[in-house]
Amino acid sequence: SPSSPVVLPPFFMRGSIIQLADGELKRVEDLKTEDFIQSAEISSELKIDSSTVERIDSGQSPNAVLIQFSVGELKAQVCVEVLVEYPFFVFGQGWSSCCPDRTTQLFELSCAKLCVGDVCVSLTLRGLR
Amino acid sequence: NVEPRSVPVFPWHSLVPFLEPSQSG
Repeated sequence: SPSSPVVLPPFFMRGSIIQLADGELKRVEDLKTEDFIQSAEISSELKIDSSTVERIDSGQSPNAVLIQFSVGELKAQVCVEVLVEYPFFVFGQGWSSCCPDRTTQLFELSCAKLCVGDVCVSLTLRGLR
Repeated sequence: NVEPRSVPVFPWHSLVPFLEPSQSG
């Protein structure tokens, strides 16, 4: 069954300090796609995957959505249930969620609308087939 | 005199999801 909705972590709060793999420090609102790509290249354990949003349905829990992703070259189908305000990082677009107004209200993080077809940054462990 | 305040620093990989095929179904 899909994982339970994620309680929102603190690091999405505007102004949070994020350390990239090369040690550089950036604010969460200033992160760019290249930051994730370069950090994954430096990391010996992690690999970046492109995860395309295929479906968005209302979740089983209140205030949650069920998002189906097609992950990586193998297009593995992965389904996650998250709160509507949970932000994903979309390649070339930045932070996006199913309810950007709520994300901005809670985190002061400017956010776009997450839509079917958006390609999100996700991670897998290197060496996982 | 201002009390030193530690600011949390979060690693980059905590911001994006691990989407493993085993999560589906």
